[in-house]
Amino acid sequence: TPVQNNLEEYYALL
Amino acid sequence: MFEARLIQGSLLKKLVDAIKELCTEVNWDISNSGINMQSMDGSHVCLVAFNLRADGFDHFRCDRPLTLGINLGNLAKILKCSGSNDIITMKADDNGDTLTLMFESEKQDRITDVDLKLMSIESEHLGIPDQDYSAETSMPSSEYQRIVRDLSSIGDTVNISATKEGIKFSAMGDIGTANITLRQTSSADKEEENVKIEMKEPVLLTFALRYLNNFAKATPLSSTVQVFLTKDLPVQVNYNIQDLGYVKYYLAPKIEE
Repeated sequence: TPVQNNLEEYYALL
Repeated sequence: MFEARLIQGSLLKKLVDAIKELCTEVNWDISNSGINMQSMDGSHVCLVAFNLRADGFDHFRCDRPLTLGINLGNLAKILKCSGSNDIITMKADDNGDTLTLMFESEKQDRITDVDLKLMSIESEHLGIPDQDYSAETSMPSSEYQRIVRDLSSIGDTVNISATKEGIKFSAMGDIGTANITLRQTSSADKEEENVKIEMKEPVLLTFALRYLNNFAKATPLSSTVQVFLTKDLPVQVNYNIQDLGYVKYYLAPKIEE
């Protein structure tokens, strides 16, 4: 089953 | 000094109701261009951003940029004291620790003012690059709301795929499977009732329905919603608030381990 990824995997923290 | 008067005060109430369950403590950044917020949910899976433009307000004054730390649950409680046709004015001093909200009835014969205590909130800001979307869909917000609600009774996750056939939402659960396909339309009486699909490349992504359902809380803010899908990237769900701004939601996909 797919697992939930989080947003930091895609967007950089400023 | 910050002061903003919104004739259609109910929009503020609807906006707070649309985001309060995902984000509880948030910073509102006020400048002379308007009010902005960006906040991730507690699990850092989705992000909510809104913009209310200064020119969307009847009156807007901001002498210098301010950050107001707000508990959205408490703000929602206060906004419950406003009537649906009330004019809402917000005020804050430059170094104050409260946000004053004033509700005026339509006939201006009843005035309520409430001070909300502000908080100091550490917030993380994400840089979201301009994305080249694989598929962009515009549909009635009520249609989006219905799709994610209906599929929630089937399963916890949804596969969303955009192909030249249309946009397909599929859910699978213990009781069975369900697919809802939307095709592009052009025959509706009103432009906003049509489904528009602009596809650059086919895309398939998997998302948690719980969050997509939560985004539908913004339905009262807009008659349409735009869903942007990009290969291997978060989905973006946009509600434009007429003449005032927008609320946008971003949700990270589920991925195969």
